[in-house]
This record gives sequence, C-alpha cells and structure tokens, in this order.
Amino acid sequence: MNIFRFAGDMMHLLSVVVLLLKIHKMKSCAGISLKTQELYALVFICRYLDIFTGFISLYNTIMKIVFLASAFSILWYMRSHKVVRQTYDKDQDTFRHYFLILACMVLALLVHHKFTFREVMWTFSIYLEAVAILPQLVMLQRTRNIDNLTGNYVFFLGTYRGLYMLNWVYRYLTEVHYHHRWLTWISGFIQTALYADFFYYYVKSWRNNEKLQLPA
Amino acid sequence: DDDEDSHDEL
Repeated sequence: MNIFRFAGDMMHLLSVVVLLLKIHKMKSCAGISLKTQELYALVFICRYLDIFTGFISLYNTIMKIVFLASAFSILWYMRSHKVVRQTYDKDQDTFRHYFLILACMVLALLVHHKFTFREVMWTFSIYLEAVAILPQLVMLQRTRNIDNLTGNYVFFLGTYRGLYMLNWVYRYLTEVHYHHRWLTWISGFIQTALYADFFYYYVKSWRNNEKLQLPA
Repeated sequence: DDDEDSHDEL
C-alpha cells in the first residue's frame, strides 16, 4: 500500500471520527444531511459485499467493518437518538436522493466492466459515492453558521478521494498487473471536483481566520 | 479471471 492510499484512508477515517465526535459529544447533528449519510451506508453495503468472502488483508477487513459500523451508528443517532434526532434540520435536507440512487443503478447496469451481480453492485457503489455528497453540499449552502466540526468533516471527506486519485496514478506507474478501471478514475475525478467550490471557501475562511460560510 | 478479486481498495 502506498502513502497516497494510506493517507486517503486516514482522511476518510478522520472524517467519520470528526462526525461521530460532533454527534456523540455535542449531541448534535445540526447541518448534517441524513440523506447523504443514507447514501454512504448504501455505498458501503454494496461495495463491501465481499467482506466475509474475499479476504485481502486484516487492514482492509477492519476498515470495512469500521466504515459499515460507523455509517449505521450515524444513521441510528440521527434517526433514533432522542436528543440528537431533534437537532436534525429536516426542512433544509430536501435533496431528492432517490433519484441519485436510481440514476446510478441504471448507469451501473449500462456501464460496467463485467456483468455479474457483484461487479454491477460494486460499480453502482462507485457511481453513488461520487454524488453522495450532493445533499450535504446543498444543505451547507443553506446553513448560515457552519460549525468547525461540520466544515472539517466535509473537508476531510473531499480530500480522501483526491488522495485516492494520486494513489491510482502511482499504482498505474508502478504496478505491472494493476487493474485500472477507467470508470473509477472518472467517478473519482467527478467526486473530487464536486468539492472544488467548497474547498475554495474552506481555505479562504481558514486563511482569513473567519467563520466558514458558503455563498447562497 | 481475477478481475473481481482486484477490488483491493476501500
């Protein structure tokens, strides 16, 4: 495993830790999109179908369990925890995320590398992950006061796929038998590009020592 | 065919 992949995974992990910290310690999920969290849970389920059958490394298995467990605990907190669920701003979280699921499923059925159940589900998870942040980005734009933890959560989440892209380039150059999949590269690029606007305002507010706010 | 087993990333 190269440094880009590892750094990407750590960013991904850090984003989840930051979000859980906000929810668990502050007992608040203000500014967090439940729809984006539902999409991520679906992404992990579909991608990690091989969790018990395809062993790659202890590291991979543990990380898969961590991502699945954290996704479901976040959903549980936002939907069922008696204090946290009251901080969920349902009226601001209006993105029609079922359309994203439908569109990604249709695309995965049409564009994939191999027509097997697992491969189509894997492809679906790649497409869905690329756009899963959209409900969250829309919600951020509507939030006047984005707290630090929410801002950092989105920043770490956006950085993770960007580092994965460097990892793919590195693997392409160094591994002879590397199975590079162009649909992953395109999806990863779209996924990272969706954050461009957010990155710009995040860095700007950090440099000016101001509170993060996205223009409406 | 080891295509399906090459999903070694997260």
